[in-house]
Amino acid sequence: FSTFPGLPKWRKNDLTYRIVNYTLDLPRSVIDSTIEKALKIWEEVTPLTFSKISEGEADIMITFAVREHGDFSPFDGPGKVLAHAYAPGPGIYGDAHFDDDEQWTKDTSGVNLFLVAAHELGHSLGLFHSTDSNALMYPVYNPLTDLARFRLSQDDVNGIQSLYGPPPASPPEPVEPTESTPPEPGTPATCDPALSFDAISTLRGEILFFKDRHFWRKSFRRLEPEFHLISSFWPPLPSSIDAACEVISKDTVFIFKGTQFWAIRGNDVQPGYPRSIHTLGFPSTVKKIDAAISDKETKKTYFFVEDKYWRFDEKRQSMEPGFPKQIVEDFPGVEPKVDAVFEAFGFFYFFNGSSQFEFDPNAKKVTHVLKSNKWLNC
Amino acid sequence: YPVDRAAVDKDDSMDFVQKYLEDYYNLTKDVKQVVRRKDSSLVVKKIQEMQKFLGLEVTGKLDSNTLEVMHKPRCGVPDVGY
Repeated sequence: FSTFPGLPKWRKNDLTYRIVNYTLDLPRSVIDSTIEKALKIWEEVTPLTFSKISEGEADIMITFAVREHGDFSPFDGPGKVLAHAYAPGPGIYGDAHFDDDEQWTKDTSGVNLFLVAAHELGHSLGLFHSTDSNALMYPVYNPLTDLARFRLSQDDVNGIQSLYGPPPASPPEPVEPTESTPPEPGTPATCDPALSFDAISTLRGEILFFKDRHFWRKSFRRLEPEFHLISSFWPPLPSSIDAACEVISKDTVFIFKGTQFWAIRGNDVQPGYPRSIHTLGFPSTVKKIDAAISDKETKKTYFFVEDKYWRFDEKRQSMEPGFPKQIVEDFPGVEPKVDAVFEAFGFFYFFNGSSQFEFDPNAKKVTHVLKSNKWLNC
Repeated sequence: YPVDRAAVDKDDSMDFVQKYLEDYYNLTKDVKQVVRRKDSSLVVKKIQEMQKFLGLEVTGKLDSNTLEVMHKPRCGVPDVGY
């Protein structure tokens, strides 16, 4: 995915839209519901909400037009350019224009309005084009898309969430705190306010929260996290783990327990593991790793052990000199004992007991302190 | 540049290619005359950039596969630069 140069995004979550005029190709009610549906797919994976207004200036003004239509980007008649839209901002920014020389249809007998509207509204929210030909934000219209089973691709979800984050844990309207379902004997209660985690890692756009023999699997395409036994996915792994981190450039998650570590790729535990953590460059005094995170931007992996941390250079495949350092030295505000850590939307989330610390690595400061299980819709 | 003339039939005038690269790949307009020269490495680079972005084989030539995708309906927002 990509975002517009300068990263324009809406500075509020509750946006308005207005359908300024209607193509005669479809009944108005169909156009209204189609646009609403196109907005909903973005609403489901972000904190954004969209309200329709019928007059005045909305954040997103939707118009149908032909040829020159007042924005120096004239349409070109049937075919070729179908529509265009503008990045978030005032006035024409955020607006979406549809070429009414196209035959707009509800199916794909003509140009499918839902597909094009969903794409253009992605621009209105701040997404630029994607090189992933399966992504909605790929620039070329694909009339073969299966409308009945349409879903945003992970690339689209990653893109929009890099701008606005995931949907709120609880539904927008306040609800009574749900009683956490009594855990079966031996399984942790998801919404236990005292819940802590052994390890957390991303995995191909999802987040895995490890606790004892189990883990929660959080995908941004499903509201409810799944709950599984570790052994049901990766039988060779130990029954509980100390730390986990994904090295995206290797499409691999490394799992740590005691002085050993494993490498998993998707469902497969890689051959040649477990290996000793001392092969990574740890001194023999280190008997276990508390938490690990690999920064895809800098290609450095951070290992947290008690109140210190080491840094491993993924390019050189060696531990960096000058370590260990005190955690508080470079991660001020983070409790010196780290249970788990992962990265999302450019922030590091450090977990300590039932709390998590959102840390901005650029500003080098904690920006929020949250409950550990907030990511599990509690 | 080494244009595969056979593939560029009357509909695929160099104007169409020129406009596509200007509209979506930031080919600046002041190289208009350059496109007609056969050795414009800038235009070859732009074609390669487009082919890479669209997931096509990066040949730097206007082969039929590339031209076919270029003619498909698309969004009017550029692919690079804005």
